[in-house]
Parts: sequence; C-alpha cells; structure tokens
Amino acid sequence: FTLNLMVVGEKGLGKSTLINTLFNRELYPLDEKPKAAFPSPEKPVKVSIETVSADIEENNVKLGLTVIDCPGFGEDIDNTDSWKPIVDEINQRFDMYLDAEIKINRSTIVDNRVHACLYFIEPTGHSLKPLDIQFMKEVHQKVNLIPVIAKSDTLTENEIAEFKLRILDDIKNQGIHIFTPPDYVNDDAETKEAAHEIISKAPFAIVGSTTQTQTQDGRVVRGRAYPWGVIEVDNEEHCDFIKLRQLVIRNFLEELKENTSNVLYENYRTQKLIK
Amino acid sequence: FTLNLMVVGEKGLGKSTLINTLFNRELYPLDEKPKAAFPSPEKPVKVSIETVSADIEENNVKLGLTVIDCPGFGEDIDNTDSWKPIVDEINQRFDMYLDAEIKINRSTIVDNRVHACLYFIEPTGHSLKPLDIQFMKEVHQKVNLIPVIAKSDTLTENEIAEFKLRILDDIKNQGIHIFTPPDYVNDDAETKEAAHEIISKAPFAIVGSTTQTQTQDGRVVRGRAYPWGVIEVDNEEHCDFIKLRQLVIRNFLEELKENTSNVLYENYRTQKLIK
Ligand SMILES: Nc1nc2c(ncn2[C@@H]2O[C@H](COP(=O)(O)OP(=O)(O)O)[C@@H](O)[C@H]2O)c(=O)[nH]1
Ligand SMILES: Nc1nc2c(ncn2[C@@H]2O[C@H](COP(=O)(O)OP(=O)(O)O)[C@@H](O)[C@H]2O)c(=O)[nH]1
Repeated sequence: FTLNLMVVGEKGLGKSTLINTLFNRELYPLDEKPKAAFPSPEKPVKVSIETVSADIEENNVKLGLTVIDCPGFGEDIDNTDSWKPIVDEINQRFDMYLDAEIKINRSTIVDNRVHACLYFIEPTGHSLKPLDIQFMKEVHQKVNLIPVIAKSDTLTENEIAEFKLRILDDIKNQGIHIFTPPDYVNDDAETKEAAHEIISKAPFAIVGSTTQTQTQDGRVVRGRAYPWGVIEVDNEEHCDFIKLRQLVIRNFLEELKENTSNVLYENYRTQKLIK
Repeated sequence: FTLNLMVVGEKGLGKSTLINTLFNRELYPLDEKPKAAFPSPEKPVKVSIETVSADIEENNVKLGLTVIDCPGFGEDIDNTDSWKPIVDEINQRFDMYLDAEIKINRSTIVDNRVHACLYFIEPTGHSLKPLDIQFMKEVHQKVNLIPVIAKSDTLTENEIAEFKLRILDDIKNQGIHIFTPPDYVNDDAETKEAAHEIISKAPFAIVGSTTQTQTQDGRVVRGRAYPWGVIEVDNEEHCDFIKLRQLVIRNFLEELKENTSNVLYENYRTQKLIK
C-alpha cells in the first residue's frame, strides 16, 4: 500500500508535529526547526515543495507513505501567488502519470499522484480567512481536500462546535468541495455507521504530539502538558485526531486513491486532452 | 487620568477579549462578531480604525480609557500596505496635538496621542513573521511598542520560554525598539525590583477571558475551561496577564504618557518642522 499525502498551511500550525503523530515516528526532525534569525521581510518568501517518504506499519500492513510538504505557503506579507507552486506540483504529478500511462504497462506504473491534501486552518475561532478560501478553491477539483482545525486545544468545546459550523457554512457558500467518503449501498450498517461517525466530525479538530507525558491520574499518554492539565492526543473527548487517522490511513485509504484515480485524474486528463 | 491604547494584530488573536479582560468589562460586545458569511477573497480587505472609550476604575482612581482598534490588519491575502492606515492614524493624532499646541492654552489640550501600542504575536512557537517585523519597524519610533504573545495557552511552559527568547532575538537583530520603563536612579529598591520583574517577562504571554468558570478545586476564576483543565487568567503560574495589566494601567501609565510626550512626540515634531 502507498499513500501520497500533501500537507498545506501557514507556518506554526503544527503540521510537522501532526505528521509525526499520525505515523508515530519522527518523520520530521522537530528540533532543527525553528530558526531565530529569519530572512528580512524585504526578501519575498518563496513556497517550496519538499517530500519525505517512510514505511509505516498499520494493522500489520506495511504502508509506503510519502508526505508532500509546502513550506513558505502563506508566510509572506503578500501571499497572492502562494497557491501556484502547490497547484503546479499537483499538475506535474498528474502529467507524470499521463506520460507513464502512454508509455508503460499500466500495472507497473508508480502512482505519484497526490491522494489527499490536509489543509490546516488556523484556530481563530471566527471563520475561514481569504487565504484559506483562495487556496481551497484552487485545489478542490484536483485533490481530495481534507480541511482540519490546527492546534484545536486553543479552543474550548463550545468554540470548536461553533467554529466547525461557520467553516462548513463558508465552505458551502464558497462552493468548495471537500472529501466525503462515498456511501456504498452494499456496505453493512456497521460500516456505514462508522463512515457517518467520521464524516460528522469534519472539519477535524486536531492536536498533535509525539511526547509521552503523564496525566493527573497517572496514565502515560501522547499529549501536551500544561500547568492546568494534560491534553491527550488519542482521547476522543479531547480532539478528533483518532477520527482523522481512521479516515486517512485505515477506513478510507482506498477510497482516497480511487477517487483520485477515477474522478480527479480523469477530469484532469479530459481537460488536458480537450486543449 | 486618561490612556489611549492602540491594539494591533491579525484577526482571531483574542484582541477584543483581551481588552475586555484588561478592563474587566465588555467594552467589545463579543457575540456580535464573528460573522460566518464573509467577503469574497477577490475583494481586498481594508484596514479601518475604530475607537471605543470607557471609564474604568483602578485602585479607586477613575481612568478614561480609549482603545484604538485596527480591524483588517493582516487579514488579506496581500498585506503589503496593511500598516499604512495605522501609521497614518498615529501621525494624525500627533498633528492634532501640534495644531492644538499652537492655538490653545496648553493646559487645556486634550491629549489624543497614542500612548502605547499592544502588538499581538501569533503563538506559532517559531519566531516573528515578516508581517510582524514590518509593522513593528514602521511604528516603533512613533509609539511605545508592547509586543505580547496572543493566546499563550496554546503553548507549554517550555515552548513559551523558548519562543520569548527567539522573539527577543528577532527584535534585537531587526533593530526594533520596544517599550522599557526607564530606570530611575531615585527609585527605591522595591520599585526597581517591581520594574525588573515586569520587564523580565516581556514579551508577555497573555490569555484573556471575562468568563467566570470553576476550577477543579472549586474556586471561581476568570478563565477558559477545557476538558483537560481550566486556565486561569489571573494566575501568574498560567500566564503573564497580571504583569501586562500592571505595566499598562498601574505601574507605568505615567511613564508611557511621558515617553510619548517627551520623546516620541518631540521626535515627530522635530522631523515635521525640519521638512
Ligand atoms: N497547542 C498546540 N501546539 C502544537 C500542536 N502541534 C504542534 N504544536 C506546537 O506548535 C509549534 C509549531 O509546530 P510545528 O509542527 O513545527 O508546526 P509547522 O510549522 O506547521 O510544521 C511547536 O512548538 C509545537 O510543539 C498542537 O496540536 N497544539
Ligand atoms: N485559547 C485562547 N483563546 C482565546 C483567548 N482570548 C480569546 N480567545 C478566543 O479566540 C476567539 C477570538 O477572540 P477575539 O477576542 O474575538 O479575537 P480578535 O479577532 O483578535 O478580536 C474567540 O473564540 C475567543 O473566545 C485566549 O487568551 N486564549
């Protein structure tokens, strides 16, 4: 099994930590970043694309994971073209597949297409920012878009509930399409129930941490220790991390890849051949 | 006593809440904002200047507080000129005073100059953003600049300590001048000690709330209740809110106004008369 997961969001929203948490290993060395001396504001910040690959084990199944990171997105004072290098990357990977399809025996093609894009929303508590909306509109027809609320331990339970409603409202008003696992008529009731459970939490309010810490009642958990308490990453009362993990690497891994292959890629191919 | 306090920072950093907390009353009706349907990203977001005035009691002394808010700052996709309307506002207030000085008996002039500017830094955990640096450089010679770490309950104690060091590093490297209460030779040791105590916490890691909530051990406090614990605004183990309040409306209110009058305004006046 392989999965190509793109991660996008402004700096400092916990993206590297979340990736490490999802796959329970330090894919991203966190202590190298951050740097104190940073480029002068007169020099524009460029968006770059970086990939990191690793083998992960999930349910005794080996998963070849590639994370496509986009440092520099939204970091500058003028972020008008921040989205372009990212859309270029998605398109290039479609083009690579297109070329390979023509030349190679299809069963041996390596699938480098972007299977899902996690978009990190800043936990302002208000609603989506113009930058969020612009980016999502540029990619939602090309990639399975999964918006998440970053660092959701910033928000109380009520604030999260209201924020989710406003985000979904913005998404609907702006005509943005986010990934929803298809409803298979043939699925048993239990599978459908699990699917609905996961979907009902979107956009997922996530918290990331690979730090083992002790709770007040003595359990050792992955979490963040504050003077007023410990937030537990794997506790569904505290955040939707478990739901996100289920969606991306367990329940809907195949759906993400099939939708990319059968719908998003086909649309791209059709558009390209028309021109 | 009067104080003109400017508040600047990106949307959703808790500015309105912090003002309400500082003065323990709902100067800003929080439930009117936020709005779900928001302007399309194609329309540029304009920075506007809004003022709110109220009488506050502090130590049985009445304080006439004016808060100068700058909604729209940093909100757009392109924030290149975000700082301009704010600097214009500072200058206009200097000009008003300049005109008044010429025409009116000085003892009856109303002082509308900006006495301090609270700049809200997003709690990324990394370092200052280009937008932060650009803004601070545009205003630090015109106003008493007091940077604060917004929503600091997002960060653990260690993260706050490291973040403060990196911010102070950036500030030093960029030649940014932040407000430091002067060290009076004649002050007694206790006053000097109090001053150092306050200064050593800069930039203040703040949390705001006007909500009364109950802690696990039964005390009722101003704070934010999470499933994993309650952060207390007035608890110096939890954040630097008390220190900020002491700086702005108790210990150094007069210093802020004197520095504005004797140094910042004089520089502005000199520059203006030279031209
Ligand atoms: N409050 C909170 N902080 C987090 C979370 N995840 C990471 N952080 C912290 O946020 C800072 C930036 O995290 P990082 O993963 O480097 O963010 P990135 O710049 O988006 O890759 C670090 O201090 C992290 O410890 C989270 O879920 N909640
Ligand atoms: N975590 C955290 N959230 C806060 C804090 N202060 C305010 N908030 C929340 O952040 C959201 C935005 O606050 P608001 O005061 O409207 O921010 P503004 O847009 O900068 O004026 C609301 O949901 C507040 O309840 C704080 O100190 N910490």
